[in-house]
Amino acid sequence: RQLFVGDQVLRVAVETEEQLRLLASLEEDEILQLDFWLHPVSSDLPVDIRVPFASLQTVKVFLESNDIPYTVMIKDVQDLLDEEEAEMEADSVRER
Amino acid sequence: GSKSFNFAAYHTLETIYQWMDSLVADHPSLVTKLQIGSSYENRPMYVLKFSTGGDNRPAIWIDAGIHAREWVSQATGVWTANKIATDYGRDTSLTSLLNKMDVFLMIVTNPDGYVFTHTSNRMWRKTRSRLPGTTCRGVDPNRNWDAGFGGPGASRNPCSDSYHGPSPHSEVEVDNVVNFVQSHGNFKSFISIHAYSQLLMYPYGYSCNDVPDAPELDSVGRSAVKALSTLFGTSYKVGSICKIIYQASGGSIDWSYNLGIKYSFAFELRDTGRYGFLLPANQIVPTASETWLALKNIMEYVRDHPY
Repeated sequence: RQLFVGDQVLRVAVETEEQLRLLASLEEDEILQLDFWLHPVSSDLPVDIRVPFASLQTVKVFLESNDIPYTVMIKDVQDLLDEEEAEMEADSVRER
Repeated sequence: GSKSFNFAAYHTLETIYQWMDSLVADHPSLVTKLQIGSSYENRPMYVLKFSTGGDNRPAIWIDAGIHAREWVSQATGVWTANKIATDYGRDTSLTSLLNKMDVFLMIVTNPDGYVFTHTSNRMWRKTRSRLPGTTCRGVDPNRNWDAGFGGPGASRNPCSDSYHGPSPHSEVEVDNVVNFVQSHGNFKSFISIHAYSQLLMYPYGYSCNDVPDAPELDSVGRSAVKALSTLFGTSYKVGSICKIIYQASGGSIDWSYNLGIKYSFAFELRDTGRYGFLLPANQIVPTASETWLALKNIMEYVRDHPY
C-alpha cells in the first residue's frame, strides 16, 4: 500500500497571470511528482497541490522565492488517511 | 438491511453493492438493480433504476464516483439512492416526478479505481486498464468520452492523471455507460457527480464557446445552487466547465449534451477548504443533503420542461 507520510497539501492563492504561469511550469516538472488537486488555471480559484515529502522543500522555496502566497492545507496527508481508515474500521465493527 | 446502514461512513465496494441489494429488497416495487456491464478487472457495474412502471419513460441519469478518490461522491450516491427510495410516496414533488419519469443512479462508476483507493493507493483517480508500451496504468475516464477527444485539457501521457486514453470510449467503464444511455434513447438529463470545489457546471468543457442552451442551463443551475445553499449556506459557482474551471476535453456531460440530452450538468461537491479529497465522513450527510436540494431542483425542472 502506498503511504503518504510527510506529504503536504498546499493551498496557493494565485494573484497574477505570471504566478499562474510559474505554477503551470511546476506542474510540468515530472521529477517533483506533484499531484494537483486543483489546477493553476484562474486567479478566481485556489490551486491545491499535494506535494510528496521529498519535494516539499523545493516547492516551498520555489513559491517563496517567487512571492507566491500559500498556506498548508493538510500538514501530513498520512495522518488524515490513518484517521480515515481507523474510522472506517470502527464503523465496520459497529455495524457487524 | 438498508435501514440500518451508516450513511455517515465511507464503505468498501463490497459493502455498497450489498447495500444496493438490501435497498432493492426493501423497495421492490420501485427499485431494481441493473448490471450494465463489467469493469476492466471484471467487477460488475450496477445502475439502480427507480421506476413506477411504464415503458421506456423519459429518464434522468445520475452517476457518481467516476474519479475513484472523490469518495464523498460515491457516498453521496448511496445517500441519494436511499433518499429517493424513502421519499417516494411521502414527498409530493418527488412522487410526481417518479410517476412521470425514471431515474437511473450509478453509485460507483469506476469500481476498479474505487477498490484500488481502498486497497493500494487512496489518491488513485483513473481506471486500472493496462496499455501496451507503458508501465503506467489507467485512463482518466472523464477525458475518454467522444466529445472533443484528445483536445485541450487532457494529457496524451499515459502516466498523467488526466490521460485521455488511446481512443474515445477505450475504457470499458465509459463504453458501458455510453451503450446503456444510447440504447435507452430517452434520457432527458445527464448529471455527473464529482468532488470537490463547489461548482455546478454545464457544457462545454472541450470548447469555450457557449452551447445553444447556455442561458437556460445557467438559469437552471443558478436556481439549483440557490436551493442547495438554503440548507447550510454553502456557496457554489455556476457556469460552463471551460469558463469556470478549465478547458477539459473528452468529458461525459459534453458527450451527453452532443447526444441531445439538453439538461447535462456536472457537480463538484463540497470542499471545506481544509481536506480536499479527504473530506471527513461526518461531512457526508450534510454534503449529500444539500446536494439533494440541487438535484431535486434540476429534476423538477426537467420534469416540467419536456422536449
